[in-house]
Amino acid sequence: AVAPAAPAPDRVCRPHQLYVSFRDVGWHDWIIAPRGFMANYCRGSCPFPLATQLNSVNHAILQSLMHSVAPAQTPLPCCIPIRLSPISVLFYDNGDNVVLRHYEDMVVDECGCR
Amino acid sequence: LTPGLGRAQPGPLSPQAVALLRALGLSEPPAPRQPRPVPPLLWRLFRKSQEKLAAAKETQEPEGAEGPEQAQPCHVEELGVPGNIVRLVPDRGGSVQLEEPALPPLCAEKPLFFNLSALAPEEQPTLVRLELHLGPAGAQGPPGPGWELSLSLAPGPQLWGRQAHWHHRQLLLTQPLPPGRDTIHLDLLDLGPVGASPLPRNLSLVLEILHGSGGDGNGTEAACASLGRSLEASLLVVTLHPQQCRPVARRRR
Repeated sequence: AVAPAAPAPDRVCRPHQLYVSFRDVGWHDWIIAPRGFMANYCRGSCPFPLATQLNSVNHAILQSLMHSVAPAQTPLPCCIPIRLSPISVLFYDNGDNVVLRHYEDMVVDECGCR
Repeated sequence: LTPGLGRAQPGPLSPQAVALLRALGLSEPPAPRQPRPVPPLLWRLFRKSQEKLAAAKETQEPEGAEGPEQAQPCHVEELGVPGNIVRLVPDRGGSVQLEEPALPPLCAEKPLFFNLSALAPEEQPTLVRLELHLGPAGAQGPPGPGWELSLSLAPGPQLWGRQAHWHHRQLLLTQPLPPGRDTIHLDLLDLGPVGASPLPRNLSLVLEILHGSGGDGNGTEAACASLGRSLEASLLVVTLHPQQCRPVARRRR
């Protein structure tokens, strides 16, 4: 009858930012711009009842509820990207062409329980 | 990240580097021979794409909510065509000085070679534009009326130079040289093999600049000399990679 204690806030599902500089990976001689990229990722848990606030949809709320009742039978919902952004990269290719390329779904902006 | 991700140290690429390059549509890190100045157009397109991305983030609405139409993810607004890859391909033909008339009324005959092997077969060309830059204007200023451009498909490399006769060429277009302009754009999409997808791996063209001065050889020579310019060419190619561009999801009504 008593809801389990909620984990510490920094352990619940949320985006984590990670910036990678192209100079660090040795690609700064052929990538003109930008200087690096965001390799954000989602991490954290989706426990009951917090799942109701973590950008969760109904099935995830039900799943977290069932996990709280029978953890062995039902796993917790997953913390995954739910909003992504594209990036554009300007670089030289092997043919000495200058290339501007657009990449979809490259940066994680938001995470949610699913 | 460990330095082994890129090519900071000699040796094979790390699996992570291979995966990231593949995500960028590349098989290995390019090794440009010498960094070239970045064309202003591509800088402008890059900055505009950054502004668009920042604006899209600021106006982010919750998922599924009604709101203004999303910006086209794979559309080059400034050029007005769909596409997610913009390349500026340098000309590898020899340079030519325009004050040395080839054969009146022909002022100049310039071979144009473009290496298009970097394009993947599944990339669909949506813009192929030949950009001609006439060198710094002489005292006479930009060219006046009476000039004409002729662009042909060159014979294959095996014929060029030894047996290349004009009838081996396939005329693609002729048009007056727009008076008063130093930069000329010729749209080649749908001309000859350039309209076909995939594009040829090598595109060989011949550009001729003629001056119609009424058959007067001396007039032509003087006109050619008056042009006194160098001519540089590059090819702007915009392509759409269908697997990397999903159509814009229609909003629920």
